[in-house]
Amino acid sequence: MSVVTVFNQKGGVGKTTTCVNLTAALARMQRRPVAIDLDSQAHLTLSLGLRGVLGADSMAGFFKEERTLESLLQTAPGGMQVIPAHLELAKVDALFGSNKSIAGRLRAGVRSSFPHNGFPILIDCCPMMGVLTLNAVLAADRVLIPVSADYLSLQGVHRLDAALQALEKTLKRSFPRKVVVTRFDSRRRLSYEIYEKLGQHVGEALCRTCITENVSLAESPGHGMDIFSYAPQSQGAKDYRLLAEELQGEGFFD
Amino acid sequence: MSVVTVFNQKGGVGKTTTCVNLTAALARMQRRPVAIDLDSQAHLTLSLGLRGVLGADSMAGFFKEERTLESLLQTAPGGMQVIPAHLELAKVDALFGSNKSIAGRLRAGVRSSFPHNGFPILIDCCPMMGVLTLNAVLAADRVLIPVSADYLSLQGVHRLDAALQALEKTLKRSFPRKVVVTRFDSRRRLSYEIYEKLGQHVGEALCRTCITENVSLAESPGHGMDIFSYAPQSQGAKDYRLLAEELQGEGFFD
Ligand SMILES: Nc1ncnc2c1ncn2[C@@H]1O[C@H](COP(=O)(O)OP(=O)(O)OP(=O)(O)O)[C@@H](O)[C@H]1O
Ligand SMILES: Nc1ncnc2c1ncn2[C@@H]1O[C@H](COP(=O)(O)OP(=O)(O)OP(=O)(O)O)[C@@H](O)[C@H]1O
Ligand SMILES: [Mg+2]
Ligand SMILES: [Mg+2]
Repeated sequence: MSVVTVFNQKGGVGKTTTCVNLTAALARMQRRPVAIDLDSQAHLTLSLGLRGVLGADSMAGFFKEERTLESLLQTAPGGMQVIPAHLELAKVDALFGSNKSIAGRLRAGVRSSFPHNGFPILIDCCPMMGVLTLNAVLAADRVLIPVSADYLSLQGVHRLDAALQALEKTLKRSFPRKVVVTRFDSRRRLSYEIYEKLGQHVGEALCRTCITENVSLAESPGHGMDIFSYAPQSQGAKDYRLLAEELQGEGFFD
Repeated sequence: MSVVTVFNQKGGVGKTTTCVNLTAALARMQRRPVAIDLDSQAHLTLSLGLRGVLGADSMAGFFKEERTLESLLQTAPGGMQVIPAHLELAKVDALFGSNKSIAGRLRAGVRSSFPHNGFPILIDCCPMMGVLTLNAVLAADRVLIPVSADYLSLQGVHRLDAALQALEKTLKRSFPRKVVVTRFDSRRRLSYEIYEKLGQHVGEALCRTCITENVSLAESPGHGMDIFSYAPQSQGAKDYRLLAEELQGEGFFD
């Protein structure tokens, strides 16, 4: 089983878009994935068409009311298995912020709820390394770092890498990671420059697949659908399928 | 004097880009603005070419070491007055997170450091309503909300509006606000749809000026320059000048 945490402390780089559509790609590859929404803005939840979720039936219920993860699984309209988020998650950071001991709670929950399943779990994070994201990173077997093809996003990678290395030292474990360039616009020299600079910085960790800037990817959340349901012939759908195949081929989800 | 806080809890909607370039536009209109970077990722600081800033000489120094705001003013290479951010700001949220009394500290600092000046102060925030952003909102005379022309950004506005209304009730004061659409791509139907929906939701608060998606805006931070220095003839420069004139014309900075 592989828990993949999707994180970048830079905002708007495509964490949610990547988590939604990679999960959807894996579902179509019969990998039976589970998507966990760990952002109080619940954009993954929204993007998959889940409405009217109650706080107690979301990841807020896991942290605040000791609900088990398997009891929180919902089937989204498109058929995907999701543990939704809710605005109440915002209180978790405030409640537990300084309490270091709760950082391991999600890891423990995943192990007790899903001990032997061979299915991938993808976790969408908010753009901040608070107590929720720390839970997601500690629970991770792998970290996937989306980086949009612009300078300020590139800046974020250096900092994130340093933060992960510091965690690796403290916890004496490693966080194998992959970086994927998103919002790649092939008409812009900037896109190629960012891709090259990232390659110099992270080497083999950089995915060959880039996600193209494609309006269908921006439209699909408004219809509560993943890209394969919304626009199966779009460039966005092609790219996320290619990304899923590239990562799957390297055992990223095993 | 007008303190304008630039905030949206959605990531990557152009808060920093708007803060940098509005401040630059106001500087060229001889308004002598000050930009305050309140994001521990320090992207405004970086975008204006400030390097090697020490923690104690940043907004972290204001919160942790009681430095005065005027003692932290720096002149960026392009000539703008900036109070920079630093990674150490990340600790402030952790240090003071639960201590409600420090939420008024920036407001007090602005009033004591800049009591009678007629210059605008623009504050760039991180995408989270934590103790730093709360300081910025409480210090604000106005709130400027950038919204990128996509569905998930639009979602964020409803939530932000509700959060500001709740604050207005509790504090018995108002936060006059303006919403500006950013990353507008005139070839996309989605851009027009988002603009229309926002108009229905916020009415007069929606700026007539939209900021076009323009690669020069994405490139300029990498050169440590605002858009007027980097690409004065670009669409991005035109749009931010128009936006500054529209807001100035309505007394938004007075
Ligand atoms: N490749 C793409 N092409 C077009 N639009 C995209 C693409 N990737 C993401 N978007 C759009 O850009 C916006 C930001 O993406 P997204 O919300 O996935 O980023 P995020 O990193 O999850 O943001 P946050 O930090 O706020 O959680 C969204 O409106 C999304 O629909
Ligand atoms: N109108 C535009 N045209 C082209 N690129 C843009 C435009 N506005 C912003 N960008 C680019 O998009 C990225 C996100 O913008 P920016 O960093 O200003 O957003 P933000 O809201 O401050 O993000 P965060 O939530 O992480 O603080 C940046 O790389 C920026 O250079
Ligand atoms: Mg997201
Ligand atoms: Mg920013």
